[in-house]
Amino acid sequence: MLVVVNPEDADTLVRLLLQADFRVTKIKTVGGFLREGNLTLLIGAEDGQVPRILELVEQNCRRRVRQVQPLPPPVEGIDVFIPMPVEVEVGGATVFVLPVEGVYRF
Amino acid sequence: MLVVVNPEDADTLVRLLLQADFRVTKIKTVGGFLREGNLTLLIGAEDGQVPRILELVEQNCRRRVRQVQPLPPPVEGIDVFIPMPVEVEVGGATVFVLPVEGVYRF
Amino acid sequence: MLVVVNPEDADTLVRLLLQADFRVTKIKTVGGFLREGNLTLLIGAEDGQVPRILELVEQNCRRRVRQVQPLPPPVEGIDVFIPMPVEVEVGGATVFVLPVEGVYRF
Ligand SMILES: Nc1ncnc2c1ncn2[C@@H]1O[C@@H]2COP(=O)(O)O[C@H]3[C@@H](O)[C@H](n4cnc5c(N)ncnc54)O[C@@H]3COP(=O)(O)O[C@H]2[C@H]1O
Ligand SMILES: Nc1ncnc2c1ncn2[C@@H]1O[C@@H]2COP(=O)(O)O[C@H]3[C@@H](O)[C@H](n4cnc5c(N)ncnc54)O[C@@H]3COP(=O)(O)O[C@H]2[C@H]1O
Ligand SMILES: Nc1ncnc2c1ncn2[C@@H]1O[C@@H]2COP(=O)(O)O[C@H]3[C@@H](O)[C@H](n4cnc5c(N)ncnc54)O[C@@H]3COP(=O)(O)O[C@H]2[C@H]1O
Repeated sequence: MLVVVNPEDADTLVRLLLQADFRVTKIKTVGGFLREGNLTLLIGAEDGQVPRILELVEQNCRRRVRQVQPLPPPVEGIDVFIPMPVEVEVGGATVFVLPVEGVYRF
Repeated sequence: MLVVVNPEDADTLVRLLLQADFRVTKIKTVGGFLREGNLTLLIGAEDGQVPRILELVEQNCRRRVRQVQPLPPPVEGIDVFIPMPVEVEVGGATVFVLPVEGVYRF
Repeated sequence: MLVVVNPEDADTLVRLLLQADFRVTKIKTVGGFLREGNLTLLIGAEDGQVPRILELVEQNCRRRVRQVQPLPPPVEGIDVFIPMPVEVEVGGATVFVLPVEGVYRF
């Protein structure tokens, strides 16, 4: 399971996941669009534990609206890029549940 | 989908993916062999969108040949390591398309 | 395949994987519980190569016991957190074998 979260929500979520006896690995990532740091959590869990994890994510990663000025792209002369302030929804979380063929612990 | 790209190709590829309305998360990674920084893109997409993403990767990640001097391994006394300059192909991209059991947005 | 390893074991393991002609991408990660840096290796391999990789992981990532003082959580006033020194097993490795629908090289 990979969970992309807003850095402000990450500490609380990780703490609650650990208290619920889940294991978590944190990956520092960067959002493609806003180019801001966010966090991707790798959580290996049994199928039956997924609903509980989703519940914790839902309760702790509130979505909120923010005004941003997208950075101009690094390549000059791209006409299609309109540098208007846009409202984007941030916070929130995106969860990818990936099937696992095998887990091994050494 | 995980796409390992050369850092020189990453900016252009990410910009074009965003313009095509894909979502991208950037992970700073390091190549095992050359020990140079590269970038791994996490792209969550529908099955039907994969061909378009592969097309953008193919068009923007040219493969080219480079002479390199592999670093000696950090452990002394390994005879098998022959520090000859080797020609390696870099640039290019390696794409892993991973099945996803579920995607949740909060 | 994603392999979460202890940083002390990582260099040796990566070297041996490369010598066995495997490809490896290194991701700097942080353990959720101990909040210490560890390493997650992304290794794309054929099904038939998985046993050999697991063997190299098993031989090079010994598990050992360590006394640690878990850090207090960043949010005040959480009664359930008992800051007693705990013995945790570290080192070792956790391996997730993920099915892959397709691999593309450009
Ligand atoms: N091509 C595009 N055109 C217009 N608007 C765009 C866009 N790409 C992203 N946005 C908007 O900007 C917000 C931040 O995106 P960013 O890429 O920085 O940061 C993203 C990205 O790092 C990750 N993410 C979301 N969906 C993803 C996916 N399908 N694949 C990979 N990463 C994803 O989660 C973060 C938050 O995403 P969220 O959807 O909540 O919020 C997104 C979305 O509302
Ligand atoms: N054990 C080995 N013996 C001899 N030559 C080796 C080798 N491992 C890698 N090389 C060569 O060195 C280039 C750079 O590898 P590096 O590991 O730094 O950086 C790699 C690695 O980070 C990633 N990558 C490629 N295939 C991968 C796989 N199957 N699993 C995980 N990561 C992979 O993509 C980057 C570029 O790979 P690419 O194939 O274009 O180019 C590779 C390849 O031509
Ligand atoms: N299912 C999974 N999903 C994602 N990542 C996983 C994982 N299982 C292990 N990992 C990763 O591997 C590291 C070592 O885990 P290990 O189980 O050997 O050793 C662990 C374990 O013995 C213990 N531990 C971890 N979480 C715990 C929890 N919620 N309650 C009690 N002990 C915990 O502390 C050690 C260090 O944990 P830390 O989180 O710093 O670092 C973890 C984490 O980064």
